Amino acid sequence: MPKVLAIANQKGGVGKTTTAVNLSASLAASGKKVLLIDSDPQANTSSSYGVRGSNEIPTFYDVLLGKVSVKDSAISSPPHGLFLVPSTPDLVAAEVELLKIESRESVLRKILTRDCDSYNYIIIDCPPSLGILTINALTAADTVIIPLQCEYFALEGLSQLLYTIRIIKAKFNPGLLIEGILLTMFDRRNKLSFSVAKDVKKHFAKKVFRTIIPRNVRLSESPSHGKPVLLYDQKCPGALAYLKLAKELIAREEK
Amino acid sequence: MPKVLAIANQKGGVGKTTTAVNLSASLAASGKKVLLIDSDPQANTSSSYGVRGSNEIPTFYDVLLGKVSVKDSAISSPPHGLFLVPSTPDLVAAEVELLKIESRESVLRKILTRDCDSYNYIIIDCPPSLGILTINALTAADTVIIPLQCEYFALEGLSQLLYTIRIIKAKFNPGLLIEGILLTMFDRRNKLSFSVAKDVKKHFAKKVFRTIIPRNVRLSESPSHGKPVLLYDQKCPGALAYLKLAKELIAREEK
Ligand SMILES: Nc1ncnc2c1ncn2[C@@H]1O[C@H](COP(=O)(O)OP(=O)(O)OP(=O)(O)O)[C@@H](O)[C@H]1O
Ligand SMILES: Nc1ncnc2c1ncn2[C@@H]1O[C@H](COP(=O)(O)OP(=O)(O)OP(=O)(O)O)[C@@H](O)[C@H]1O
Ligand SMILES: [Mg+2]
Ligand SMILES: [Mg+2]
Repeated sequence: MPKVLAIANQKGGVGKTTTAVNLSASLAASGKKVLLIDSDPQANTSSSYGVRGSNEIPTFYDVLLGKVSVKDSAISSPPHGLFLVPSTPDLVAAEVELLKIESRESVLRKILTRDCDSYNYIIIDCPPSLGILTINALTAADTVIIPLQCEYFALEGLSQLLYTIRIIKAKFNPGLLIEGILLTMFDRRNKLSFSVAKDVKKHFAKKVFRTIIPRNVRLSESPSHGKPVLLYDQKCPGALAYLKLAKELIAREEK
Repeated sequence: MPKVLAIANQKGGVGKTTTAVNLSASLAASGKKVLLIDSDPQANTSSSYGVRGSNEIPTFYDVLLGKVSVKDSAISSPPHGLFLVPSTPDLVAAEVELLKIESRESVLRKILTRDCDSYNYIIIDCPPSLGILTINALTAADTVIIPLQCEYFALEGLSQLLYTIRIIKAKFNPGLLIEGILLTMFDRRNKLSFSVAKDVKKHFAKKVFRTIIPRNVRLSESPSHGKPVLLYDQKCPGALAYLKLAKELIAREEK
């Protein structure tokens, strides 16, 4: 059985997509078989791999509504071992469709119990909201990675997200755990980064990943080349940080 | 009649709240009377003015559901001339309530036609989604300011937002116009900023504000002091840029 990880935080622009894209690539580069699901109608994860959805290829929208299986929608993409279920902005319509279904929160969870055994990891990129797409990801997930930008508003949103995770755990997914809080866009030149990091470690010590993702322009350049940063500039600080995160994650599994 | 401006972009973390907070303060400092509405359940605009919603004070949720008037919920806050209708995360519940109402898209528009004549400007901060709260803001607005981070994903989301604005204009608000695209977090050290700015100006020349907001750490520090940047560090590049934006906006009205 694969390990299912949701990358979630309703605060916008904190590095959810950047983490989903680059963690999945780093896990694949470490020899794992990874399924990456773009569950955000912005479809930034898809475009980060150079995939622009069109009517010809099946998307996550089709998978959610049972028209296509995961197997038939997953696209293999470099690095070796990485498979992507892409999205387009039409995914917004799935939100409306899902709300009509009886146990709408568990639709994805049921889908991922079928024909996914060959994967080691399934990673789900979420939109910046706590709507039905994020709820489906949290209900399907074993654990949640919470990217947290080292900025003031980030701390404010955290309690809201932790509250939502507790509700999902109580109602739909009793096994749901927090994999960790990932500090992102850490800027050594800026004292705000240090003070937010200190605050987070004070309140959530055990939950914070040892790996910290630095602010690194190569991470924001690589999507325009349709590649994860590992394949764009493998020696840059951003690529090294996400490789380190992958190793930290794998080491936890092997304990 | 006040001019109603929605600050909208479904892409997360692009500077919607920072623009709503600091443009409204700069307009007030330029002698205008401004009503700032926090229409995002993250309530970052409210906390930027040091207002943490509680059960004792009326919020935008109460206004939307007709329990309280704008007049009775607006809190005056420095600088002189600025009034805030605050929010709390409970605003999420208003999304569910609104969906039950007949002409749910125009609820805010109707509310703002009453007892708002004394304001020069009404500014509405939107959440990072194109859901019912953003649709209400776009239906109530005269114009929309689109903050656009100088990053690759920003351009991708723009066509989606422009498409939504066209639909709102056709269905609910024929007078809706784009006030302008505001380039935010522009970093002179980073060539990606220059290439995104060039692209945007190429495609939307007339619509791009002359004022560009630089990346400036003082803008992300001021919310933790509960003040707009103008009252935190009035000589910093961020404060000067938002003052310039206010002047650019006022000059357009006076033409
Ligand atoms: N460590 C980093 N260093 C520099 N830029 C970064 C870093 N991480 C992300 N970015 C850039 O910051 C912006 C926001 O990141 P990203 O889009 O991954 O966040 P998100 O949480 O997925 O946003 P949304 O809430 O809209 O889904 C993007 O333009 C991205 O390229
Ligand atoms: N020009 C700037 N320079 C430096 N930091 C900035 C600037 N503008 C915004 N920020 C910071 O970047 C982060 C994102 O900005 P902000 O929260 O205003 O975006 P938003 O679009 O309102 O996000 P959301 O989509 O979550 O509502 C915040 O931490 C903010 O303090
Ligand atoms: Mg994203
Ligand atoms: Mg905001």
